[in-house]
Amino acid sequence: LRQGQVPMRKRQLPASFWEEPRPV
Amino acid sequence: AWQGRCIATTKLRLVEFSAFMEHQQDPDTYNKHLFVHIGQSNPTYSDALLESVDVRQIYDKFPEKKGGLKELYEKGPSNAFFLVKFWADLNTTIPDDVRVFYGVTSQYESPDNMTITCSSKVCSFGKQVVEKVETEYARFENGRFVYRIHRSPMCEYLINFIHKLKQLPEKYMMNSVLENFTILQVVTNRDTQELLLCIAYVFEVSTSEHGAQHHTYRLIKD
Repeated sequence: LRQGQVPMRKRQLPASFWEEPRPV
Repeated sequence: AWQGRCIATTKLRLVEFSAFMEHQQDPDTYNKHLFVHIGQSNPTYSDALLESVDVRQIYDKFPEKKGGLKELYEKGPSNAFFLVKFWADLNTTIPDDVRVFYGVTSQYESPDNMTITCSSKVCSFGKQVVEKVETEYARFENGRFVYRIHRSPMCEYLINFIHKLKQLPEKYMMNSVLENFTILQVVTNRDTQELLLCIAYVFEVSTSEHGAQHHTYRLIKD
Protein backbone atom coordinates (compact mmCIF):
# COMPACT_ATOMS: atom_id res chain seq x y z
CA LEU A 1 0.00 0.00 0.00
CA ARG A 2 1.08 3.56 -0.62
CA GLN A 3 1.55 5.89 2.28
CA GLY A 4 -1.74 7.27 3.54
CA GLN A 5 -3.81 4.77 1.59
CA VAL A 6 -6.56 3.08 3.58
CA PRO A 7 -6.55 -0.72 3.19
CA MET A 8 -9.74 -2.07 1.62
CA ARG A 9 -10.42 -4.05 4.81
CA LYS A 10 -10.77 -0.80 6.73
CA ARG A 11 -13.25 0.78 4.34
CA GLN A 12 -17.03 0.87 4.65
CA LEU A 13 -17.93 -2.06 2.43
CA PRO A 14 -20.70 -4.67 2.76
CA ALA A 15 -19.82 -7.89 4.60
CA SER A 16 -20.46 -9.78 1.37
CA PHE A 17 -17.50 -7.97 -0.17
CA TRP A 18 -15.24 -10.35 1.77
CA GLU A 19 -17.30 -13.51 1.34
CA GLU A 20 -16.55 -15.50 -1.77
CA PRO A 21 -19.91 -16.74 -3.09
CA ARG A 22 -20.51 -20.46 -2.98
CA PRO A 23 -21.19 -21.96 -6.41
CA VAL A 24 -24.88 -22.58 -7.07
CA ALA B 1 -36.69 -7.12 -13.27
CA TRP B 2 -33.17 -6.32 -14.51
CA GLN B 3 -33.29 -2.91 -12.90
CA GLY B 4 -31.40 -3.05 -9.62
CA ARG B 5 -30.71 -6.78 -9.96
CA CYS B 6 -27.96 -6.91 -12.56
CA ILE B 7 -25.61 -4.68 -14.49
CA ALA B 8 -28.21 -2.83 -16.49
CA THR B 9 -30.09 0.38 -17.09
CA THR B 10 -33.14 0.82 -19.30
CA LYS B 11 -30.73 1.48 -22.18
CA LEU B 12 -28.07 -1.21 -21.93
CA ARG B 13 -27.51 -4.48 -20.11
CA LEU B 14 -24.31 -6.46 -19.65
CA VAL B 15 -25.26 -9.99 -20.64
CA GLU B 16 -21.94 -11.77 -20.42
CA PHE B 17 -18.33 -11.07 -19.59
CA SER B 18 -15.36 -13.42 -19.48
CA ALA B 19 -11.60 -13.24 -19.52
CA PHE B 20 -9.97 -16.51 -20.49
CA MET B 21 -7.01 -18.42 -21.82
CA GLU B 22 -7.47 -21.04 -24.47
CA HIS B 23 -5.02 -23.71 -25.50
CA GLN B 24 -5.13 -25.56 -28.76
CA GLN B 25 -4.14 -29.10 -27.87
CA ASP B 26 -4.55 -30.40 -31.40
CA PRO B 27 -6.45 -29.17 -34.48
CA ASP B 28 -9.77 -30.35 -33.02
CA THR B 29 -9.29 -29.94 -29.27
CA TYR B 30 -9.33 -26.68 -27.31
CA ASN B 31 -8.99 -26.28 -23.54
CA LYS B 32 -10.49 -23.11 -22.15
CA HIS B 33 -9.89 -21.68 -18.69
CA LEU B 34 -11.97 -18.77 -17.38
CA PHE B 35 -10.10 -16.34 -15.12
CA VAL B 36 -13.25 -14.34 -14.45
CA HIS B 37 -16.79 -14.79 -15.67
CA ILE B 38 -20.18 -13.13 -15.49
CA GLY B 39 -22.68 -15.51 -17.04
CA GLN B 40 -26.04 -14.96 -18.58
CA SER B 41 -28.72 -14.52 -15.95
CA ASN B 42 -32.42 -13.88 -16.04
CA PRO B 43 -33.37 -12.13 -12.83
CA THR B 44 -36.99 -12.12 -11.71
CA TYR B 45 -38.85 -9.80 -9.34
CA SER B 46 -38.45 -12.35 -6.56
CA ASP B 47 -34.63 -12.05 -6.70
CA ALA B 48 -32.94 -9.76 -4.20
CA LEU B 49 -31.87 -6.29 -5.27
CA LEU B 50 -28.14 -5.62 -5.55
CA GLU B 51 -26.38 -4.34 -2.47
CA SER B 52 -24.82 -0.93 -2.76
CA VAL B 53 -21.37 0.52 -2.15
CA ASP B 54 -20.64 4.22 -1.66
CA VAL B 55 -18.62 5.23 -4.71
CA ARG B 56 -16.40 7.45 -2.52
CA GLN B 57 -15.02 4.32 -0.85
CA ILE B 58 -13.28 3.36 -4.10
CA TYR B 59 -12.44 6.71 -5.73
CA ASP B 60 -8.71 6.29 -5.10
CA LYS B 61 -8.65 2.84 -6.72
CA PHE B 62 -9.42 4.40 -10.11
CA PRO B 63 -8.17 7.43 -12.03
CA GLU B 64 -8.93 10.57 -10.05
CA LYS B 65 -7.95 13.28 -12.50
CA LYS B 66 -9.92 14.48 -15.52
CA GLY B 67 -12.30 11.79 -16.74
CA GLY B 68 -11.84 9.84 -13.51
CA LEU B 69 -14.49 7.96 -11.60
CA LYS B 70 -15.48 10.98 -9.47
CA GLU B 71 -16.05 13.18 -12.51
CA LEU B 72 -17.89 10.44 -14.36
CA TYR B 73 -20.16 9.77 -11.40
CA GLU B 74 -20.96 13.42 -10.89
CA LYS B 75 -21.95 13.69 -14.53
CA GLY B 76 -24.10 10.52 -14.23
CA PRO B 77 -26.52 8.98 -14.69
CA SER B 78 -25.80 7.43 -11.29
CA ASN B 79 -27.92 4.34 -11.99
CA ALA B 80 -25.41 3.31 -14.67
CA PHE B 81 -22.57 2.74 -12.15
CA PHE B 82 -21.70 -0.70 -10.81
CA LEU B 83 -18.92 -2.39 -8.87
CA VAL B 84 -17.94 -6.00 -9.49
CA LYS B 85 -15.79 -7.87 -6.99
CA PHE B 86 -14.23 -10.82 -8.78
CA TRP B 87 -12.70 -13.85 -7.14
CA ALA B 88 -10.47 -14.79 -10.06
CA ASP B 89 -9.64 -18.40 -10.82
CA LEU B 90 -5.88 -18.73 -11.38
CA ASN B 91 -5.92 -22.46 -10.81
CA THR B 92 -5.16 -23.47 -14.35
CA THR B 93 -3.15 -26.41 -15.57
CA ILE B 94 -3.05 -25.24 -19.16
CA PRO B 95 0.57 -25.13 -20.28
CA ASP B 96 1.77 -21.69 -21.23
CA ASP B 97 3.10 -21.93 -24.75
CA VAL B 98 2.68 -20.37 -28.16
CA ARG B 99 -0.62 -22.16 -28.75
CA VAL B 100 -2.33 -20.24 -25.93
CA PHE B 101 -4.72 -17.40 -26.70
CA TYR B 102 -5.64 -14.88 -24.01
CA GLY B 103 -8.92 -13.12 -24.67
CA VAL B 104 -11.91 -11.24 -23.35
CA THR B 105 -15.48 -11.71 -24.55
CA SER B 106 -18.33 -9.45 -23.57
CA GLN B 107 -21.89 -9.05 -24.71
CA TYR B 108 -24.42 -6.29 -24.16
CA GLU B 109 -27.98 -5.85 -25.27
CA SER B 110 -30.32 -2.91 -25.68
CA PRO B 111 -33.78 -1.99 -26.93
CA ASP B 112 -32.03 0.75 -28.95
CA ASN B 113 -29.96 0.61 -32.12
CA MET B 114 -26.73 2.43 -31.25
CA THR B 115 -23.03 2.37 -31.90
CA ILE B 116 -21.27 1.86 -28.59
CA THR B 117 -17.75 2.68 -27.49
CA CYS B 118 -16.25 0.51 -24.74
CA SER B 119 -13.23 1.85 -22.90
CA SER B 120 -11.37 -0.52 -20.58
CA LYS B 121 -8.73 1.06 -18.35
CA VAL B 122 -6.36 -1.14 -16.40
CA CYS B 123 -5.17 0.68 -13.28
CA SER B 124 -2.30 0.12 -10.90
CA PHE B 125 -2.45 2.01 -7.60
CA GLY B 126 -5.38 3.93 -9.11
CA LYS B 127 -3.36 5.16 -12.07
CA GLN B 128 -4.20 4.10 -15.60
CA VAL B 129 -1.48 1.94 -17.12
CA VAL B 130 -3.18 0.84 -20.32
CA GLU B 131 -6.47 1.52 -22.08
CA LYS B 132 -8.29 -0.31 -24.83
CA VAL B 133 -11.10 1.40 -26.73
CA GLU B 134 -13.41 -0.68 -28.86
CA THR B 135 -16.35 0.32 -31.04
CA GLU B 136 -19.18 -2.08 -31.57
CA TYR B 137 -22.21 -1.96 -33.84
CA ALA B 138 -25.61 -3.45 -33.09
CA ARG B 139 -27.01 -6.64 -34.54
CA PHE B 140 -30.74 -7.16 -34.33
CA GLU B 141 -31.51 -10.56 -32.77
CA ASN B 142 -34.72 -11.84 -31.20
CA GLY B 143 -36.31 -8.46 -30.82
CA ARG B 144 -33.36 -6.60 -29.30
CA PHE B 145 -30.05 -5.11 -30.34
CA VAL B 146 -27.01 -7.17 -29.40
CA TYR B 147 -23.42 -5.90 -29.09
CA ARG B 148 -20.83 -8.64 -28.93
CA ILE B 149 -17.11 -8.06 -28.46
CA HIS B 150 -15.92 -11.54 -29.26
CA ARG B 151 -12.49 -12.88 -28.29
CA SER B 152 -10.84 -9.49 -27.99
CA PRO B 153 -7.12 -10.23 -27.51
CA MET B 154 -5.86 -9.48 -24.01
CA CYS B 155 -3.08 -6.90 -23.93
CA GLU B 156 0.52 -7.83 -23.14
CA TYR B 157 0.39 -5.94 -19.84
CA LEU B 158 -2.44 -8.15 -18.57
CA ILE B 159 -0.89 -11.37 -19.84
CA ASN B 160 2.39 -10.56 -18.08
CA PHE B 161 0.49 -9.51 -14.96
CA ILE B 162 -1.31 -12.87 -14.83
CA HIS B 163 1.97 -14.75 -15.38
CA LYS B 164 3.66 -12.94 -12.51
CA LEU B 165 0.65 -13.27 -10.24
CA LYS B 166 0.52 -17.03 -10.77
CA GLN B 167 4.16 -17.33 -9.80
CA LEU B 168 3.54 -15.99 -6.29
CA PRO B 169 3.67 -18.85 -3.79
CA GLU B 170 0.80 -17.83 -1.49
CA LYS B 171 -2.74 -16.57 -2.10
CA TYR B 172 -2.39 -13.77 0.44
CA MET B 173 0.52 -12.44 -1.62
CA MET B 174 -1.62 -12.51 -4.76
CA ASN B 175 -4.42 -10.69 -2.93
CA SER B 176 -1.96 -8.12 -1.69
CA VAL B 177 -0.95 -7.38 -5.28
CA LEU B 178 -4.57 -7.44 -6.47
CA GLU B 179 -5.55 -4.85 -3.85
CA ASN B 180 -3.91 -2.29 -6.12
CA PHE B 181 -5.05 -3.70 -9.44
CA THR B 182 -8.40 -2.53 -10.85
CA ILE B 183 -10.17 -2.15 -14.17
CA LEU B 184 -12.66 0.55 -15.13
CA GLN B 185 -14.98 -0.06 -18.07
CA VAL B 186 -17.02 2.76 -19.52
CA VAL B 187 -19.57 2.16 -22.25
CA THR B 188 -20.89 5.20 -24.08
CA ASN B 189 -23.16 5.88 -27.00
CA ARG B 190 -20.58 6.87 -29.61
CA ASP B 191 -22.85 9.35 -31.37
CA THR B 192 -24.36 11.14 -28.37
CA GLN B 193 -21.49 10.58 -25.87
CA GLU B 194 -24.13 9.52 -23.34
CA LEU B 195 -22.73 7.24 -20.64
CA LEU B 196 -24.56 3.91 -20.80
CA LEU B 197 -22.69 1.79 -18.22
CA CYS B 198 -19.68 2.25 -15.98
CA ILE B 199 -18.33 -0.86 -14.29
CA ALA B 200 -15.53 -0.80 -11.72
CA TYR B 201 -13.80 -4.14 -11.24
CA VAL B 202 -11.81 -5.17 -8.16
CA PHE B 203 -10.21 -8.54 -7.52
CA GLU B 204 -9.20 -11.29 -5.14
CA VAL B 205 -8.05 -14.81 -5.88
CA SER B 206 -10.67 -17.54 -5.67
CA THR B 207 -10.25 -20.19 -3.00
CA SER B 208 -13.07 -22.22 -4.52
CA GLU B 209 -12.64 -25.50 -6.35
CA HIS B 210 -15.48 -24.42 -8.58
CA GLY B 211 -13.98 -21.61 -10.61
CA ALA B 212 -14.32 -17.85 -10.64
CA GLN B 213 -16.99 -16.13 -8.53
CA HIS B 214 -18.25 -12.56 -8.27
CA HIS B 215 -20.47 -10.17 -6.38
CA THR B 216 -22.11 -7.16 -8.06
CA TYR B 217 -22.98 -3.89 -6.32
CA ARG B 218 -24.67 -0.65 -7.32
CA LEU B 219 -22.46 2.38 -6.80
CA ILE B 220 -24.29 5.06 -4.86
CA LYS B 221 -23.53 8.35 -3.16
CA ASP B 222 -25.79 9.11 -0.20
